Amino acid sequence: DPSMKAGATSEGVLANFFNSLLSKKTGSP
Amino acid sequence: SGAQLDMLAKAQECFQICDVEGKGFIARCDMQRLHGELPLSLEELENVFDTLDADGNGSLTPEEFSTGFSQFLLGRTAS
Repeated sequence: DPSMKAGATSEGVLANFFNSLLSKKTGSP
Repeated sequence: SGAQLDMLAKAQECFQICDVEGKGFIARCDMQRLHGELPLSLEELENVFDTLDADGNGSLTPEEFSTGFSQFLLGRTAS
C-alpha cells in the first residue's frame, strides 16, 4: 500500500536519483 | 558477503560523484549542483537530500548515503 509510506520523497524519485548516478558513473571515461 | 561489498563499492562511487570537492560529506549545495547533470528537478534533488539526511544535520555522510543506496537496491530487487 503506497499510502503507508510517509515522507515527501517517493521511492521513485530516490530510484531515479540513484539510477542516474549509476549511469553517469558507467558513462564517464 | 560479496554482493554487500559490491553494493558498498557502488555506493562509494556514487557518493564521490556528488562530493565533487572530496570533503567527505555531501552538503545541500552539492546536491543542487547536480541539477543539470542529473535528470531531476531542484525540488526532487532537495527531497532526495532530506530523505537521505537521516539525522537532519544538513550534511550527508558516506554512511547515510550508503544506507539510502542499499535500501534503494533492496527495493529494486524485491519488486
